[in-house]
Amino acid sequence: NEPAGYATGQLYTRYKNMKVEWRAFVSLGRSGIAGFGLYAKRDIDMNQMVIEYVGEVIRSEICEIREKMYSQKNKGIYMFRIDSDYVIDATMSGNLARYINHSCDPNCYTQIVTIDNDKKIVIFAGRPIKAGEELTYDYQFELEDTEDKIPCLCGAPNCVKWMN
Amino acid sequence: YAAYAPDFKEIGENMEYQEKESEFDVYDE
Amino acid sequence: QVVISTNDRAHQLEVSDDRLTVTGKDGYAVARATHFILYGKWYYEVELLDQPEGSHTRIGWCQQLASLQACLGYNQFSYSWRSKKGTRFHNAIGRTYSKEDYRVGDVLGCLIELPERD
Repeated sequence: NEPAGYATGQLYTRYKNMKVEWRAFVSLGRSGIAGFGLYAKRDIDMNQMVIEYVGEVIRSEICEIREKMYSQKNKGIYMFRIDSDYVIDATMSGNLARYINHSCDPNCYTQIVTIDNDKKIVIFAGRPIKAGEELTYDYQFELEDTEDKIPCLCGAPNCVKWMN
Repeated sequence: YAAYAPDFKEIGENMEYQEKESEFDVYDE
Repeated sequence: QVVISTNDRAHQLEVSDDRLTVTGKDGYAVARATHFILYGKWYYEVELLDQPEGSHTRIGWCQQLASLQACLGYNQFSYSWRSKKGTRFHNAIGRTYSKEDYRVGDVLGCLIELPERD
């Protein structure tokens, strides 16, 4: 579960540092991709931990119920699957990570790391990122042939036009 | 930015959701 | 002997060594028996051994497509009787049934009658 070349102990320390410093590295702004987006406030190194995707830890069955409820209320759905049993729901409570948009050519990647026996979703920089760049990661949505396909507006040269 | 997402609560750590007894019920007696 | 299945249950449920007792936590989950039935009349009994504050049980019958990670009676493949108010549930709809709670020490009898196979 760790980026190549980092010992577990280092991951723990890096995680704890990130939890203290992340606000200095990111800021919310209007996104060119969709609604709001998260931007780098300063240069970010490759493989640096940027932010944790925080929210309510819910079971898959509860996730199904909530998705229907949020859709009925036309609420934007902010969720991230942590494993086969649990999902992080950041729709009603979470942090700024919920605003990071999808891109087919992302500058960040996500990793599940285990800290103090808890699984955490952490977003890492996939390459050196300049201050002012919008942070993106691949949402890794399952490809679906349903009628509710979500168009992708990332604008990347390799964009595949659909997010799911 | 809470103003952009009404009733949104910012939290620093993941929150274990405590399920209600009626979590799966559409209609109770 | 019909006991609680080791595999056909939500993995977070604890099953005793003799596989006759199941203990749950953190939300409803289902454990099924080792044997299923196809026809005829079947009956089993369950004793409620413990009921920590605010916890409840929903006990009854279900088919294979009932969700193990939800309560019994959540979809159209399962039927349950709830300790709170004695409500029966099917397809997530609760109906008045025994009009009062069942609690620790009560023994529930669950009977199902399926048409005989011709």
